[in-house]
Amino acid sequence: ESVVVTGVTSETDIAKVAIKSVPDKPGVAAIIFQALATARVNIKFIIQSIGESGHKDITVLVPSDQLSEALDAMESIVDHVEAAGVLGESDIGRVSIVGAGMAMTPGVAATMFEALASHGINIDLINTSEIRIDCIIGRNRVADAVAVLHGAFGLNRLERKESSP
Amino acid sequence: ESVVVTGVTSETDIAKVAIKSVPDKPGVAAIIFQALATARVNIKFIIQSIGESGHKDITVLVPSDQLSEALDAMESIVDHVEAAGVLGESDIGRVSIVGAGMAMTPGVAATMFEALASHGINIDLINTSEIRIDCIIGRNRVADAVAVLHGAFGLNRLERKESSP
Ligand SMILES: C[C@@H](O)[C@H](N)C(=O)O
Ligand SMILES: C[C@@H](O)[C@H](N)C(=O)O
Repeated sequence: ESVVVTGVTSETDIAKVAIKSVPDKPGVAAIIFQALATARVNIKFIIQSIGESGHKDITVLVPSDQLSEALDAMESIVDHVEAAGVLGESDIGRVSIVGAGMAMTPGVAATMFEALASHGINIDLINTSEIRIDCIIGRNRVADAVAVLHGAFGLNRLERKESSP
Repeated sequence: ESVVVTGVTSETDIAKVAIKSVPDKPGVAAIIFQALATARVNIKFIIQSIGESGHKDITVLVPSDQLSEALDAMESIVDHVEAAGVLGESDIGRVSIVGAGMAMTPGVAATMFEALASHGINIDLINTSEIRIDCIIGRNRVADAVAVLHGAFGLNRLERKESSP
């Protein structure tokens, strides 16, 4: 696994906005994201999971300085899409592991999640691509998460080698 | 937007597995993904959104031929993590738009979602990176989705030019 994962990245300049329990039918996501586009909100991540009883939640990650615009945009259409409500949270950050072959290597996600759990770091959101796993966690846990993930994937040893004389 | 989005990709050889309503506390994701690793399940995507009342759902996309292994692995730990249950679905596919500058361009997601809605295509799951938006939809809607997205982002015109004498 330490061969597969080649780096750890992070950011803290992000905020979370979510719209709760919208009808799971065509056109709903379009209305929500048209409102965000009208408000010129830059969208870093969109996460929509399985939901319940014909309804879905949609979570969006935006730059921290656009949290209020994003909340306003979501609230402007909350009745139109018959949502249960909107929520926002600024005290979050992202930590990710990056690597070329991860989707074909069972155990990489387990190692990442075990490492975070070993330091009592709760995973709020998870998003992935074939070459990256993103975890949203508390902003004050990001530095610790970066350190524990470097250790879990053997990346510390490389850094020491590069700095040796 | 048509300058920002440079391609449409898709796949149909995927299946969805989800574990419902697990406690949102450190260590839970680790247990679930250790079970998947033990079963040698290849993980294409992981999606965990906001959840409700201290609980989360976790959705995993796997190769179609690993759906039963993934379901078995999830079921093996469903009591350990106090989940409400596990579900699987094979009749799904993925359609994605790809482009370099999407996270900094408001409106790209709206255009994608409006295009799918215009053909009555329901969006089941959404996952993103800075350069790609993935939508999970019904497997029998993938070809239609690819066509309507090419049209929405002006990609058809490029293809005709490349084939002209
Ligand atoms: C919930 C939302 O994504 C809905 N399924 C849509 O297609 O717009
Ligand atoms: C739900 C699950 O992701 C949990 N929050 C964990 O950190 O393991």
